[in-house]
Amino acid sequence: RFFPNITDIPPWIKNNATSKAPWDAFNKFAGCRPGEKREGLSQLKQYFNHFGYIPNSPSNFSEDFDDELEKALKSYQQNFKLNVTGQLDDQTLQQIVRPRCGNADVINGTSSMNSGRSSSFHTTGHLHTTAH
Amino acid sequence: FSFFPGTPRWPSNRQDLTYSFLPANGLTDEVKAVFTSAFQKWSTVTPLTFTQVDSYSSADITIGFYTGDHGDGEPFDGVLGTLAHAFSPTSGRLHLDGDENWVVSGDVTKASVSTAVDLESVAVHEIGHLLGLGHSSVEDAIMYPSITSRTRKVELADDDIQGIQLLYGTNPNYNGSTTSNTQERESSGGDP
Repeated sequence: RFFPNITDIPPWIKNNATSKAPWDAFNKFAGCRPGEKREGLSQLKQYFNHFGYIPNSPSNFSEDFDDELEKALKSYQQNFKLNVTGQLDDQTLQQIVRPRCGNADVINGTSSMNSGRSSSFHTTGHLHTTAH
Repeated sequence: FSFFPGTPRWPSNRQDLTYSFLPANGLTDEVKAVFTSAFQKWSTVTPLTFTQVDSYSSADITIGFYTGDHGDGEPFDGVLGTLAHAFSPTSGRLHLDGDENWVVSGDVTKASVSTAVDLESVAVHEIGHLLGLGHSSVEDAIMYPSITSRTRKVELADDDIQGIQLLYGTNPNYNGSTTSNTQERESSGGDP
């Protein structure tokens, strides 16, 4: 839908503006911590898989807040210059649900997004710089 | 700034690039002009040039609006969420989500609809991918991955310029500022 000018946006669009964006459902995970099991976490893992933070693409992601999700969160928080907590805090969730480009942030398991540094995380959150 | 793995770029014998729009979209000249302006942001700082052509099949860069699954394994998801994606050099494919409420002109920050997305802002970002840039952690950079609806961001940041000039060099006419010849930064209310 194209609107040559903001004044051209018809009323029915405005009335539908409260419809949920695809990732709004992730807001329900606020405060969710490692070790918990929540319905829908598999979809959040798919989100991180799509943008490269979880490298493998199994047929089914579990609903567990496991090490893989925590690791992905830390890498995501590093890339977006958020506090690296490994948890689904409000600041991180606000960033996750924002509209964005569909291209991955992490390609082939390597992110050079933050300050041009290639980096990877262990589950402890320590930064390790790779030679390439 | 970052690059795609392997640092793909348009080769030195392909610096004058052509672009074309998916005929089935039937875009108006006004919409096409948004992309012309977006390409200009990048040509201002590099030796690259961009010329619109009618022949979709022979153009270096192809631009199309699609909805849902459109055959490249990266389906769009309706209003908001994923707005667009683009491929690394020398694929030249730029896809935008046809379900978005794209604002072509006017001050998008004053839009009454919370889902209004500024077309040029997204176009400038995706062209960066077409030229070989990956995402940046610098929030002010065009290549930052996310953009809030009702936001306009079309000026290249230093981070974007450093990245693209590493790939292609500098436009000999570039004077070190991307804003002096434009009338962006509408929210400033001050000097153009």
